Amino acid sequence: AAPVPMNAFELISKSQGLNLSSLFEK
Amino acid sequence: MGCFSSKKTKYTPGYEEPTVLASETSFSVSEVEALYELFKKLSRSIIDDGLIHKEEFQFALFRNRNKKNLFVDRIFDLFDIKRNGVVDFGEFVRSLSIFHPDAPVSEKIAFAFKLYDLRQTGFIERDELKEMVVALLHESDLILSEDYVETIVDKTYTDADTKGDGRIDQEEWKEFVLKNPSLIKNMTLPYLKDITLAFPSFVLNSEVPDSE
Repeated sequence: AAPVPMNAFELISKSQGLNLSSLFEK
Repeated sequence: MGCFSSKKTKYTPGYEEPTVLASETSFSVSEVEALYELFKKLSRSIIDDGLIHKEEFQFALFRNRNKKNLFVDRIFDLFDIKRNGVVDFGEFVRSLSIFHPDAPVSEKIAFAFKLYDLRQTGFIERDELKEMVVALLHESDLILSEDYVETIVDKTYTDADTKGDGRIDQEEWKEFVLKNPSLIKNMTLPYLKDITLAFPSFVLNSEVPDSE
């Protein structure tokens, strides 16, 4: 498994809710 | 007596002219028209009223209309510029423009700050940061001890809160992001450059000549 980032914002930025590319999936 | 049917396109509420939106955003006129095809699809997915409701936004992101997610709530609230509970076409284009690869980095940094400033106090407070880490853990398979979460939040504050007042202001946030550009990687959607290829049907509905 990938190491857990020690930067909280980096961790948060991986949320699926912040990944808007899903809006474009057909 | 004849019966006529108008061929003029019926636009959704909040529709704005592509030429106007293109002039105010990072999109070209064709890209705005292609986004309208996407917008129509999203805004009719659950409630067919030509406006994007939060449920439709959640459904597009998770294929589940009832999945609660703190970050989707925050994104939706920021897209909902008029704060009336729905996202119209103009709001959709203006907000997505921040995610365009050509949008200024300063806009992306400012948007991310607003996103993380959960209670809109003008600062990212420590308890807000911890709340977001806990929310991220809930939505993922990652399990971290309470102590470990505290350590990560403390470390982040040590690095970002350069004034040492226990909260992150916009200036500190900007400096922190410039040192850690990966933090706003999710604020850029390369796909937006290819939006006209994804929705070629915009050409059929276009009312603007190519030269514009």
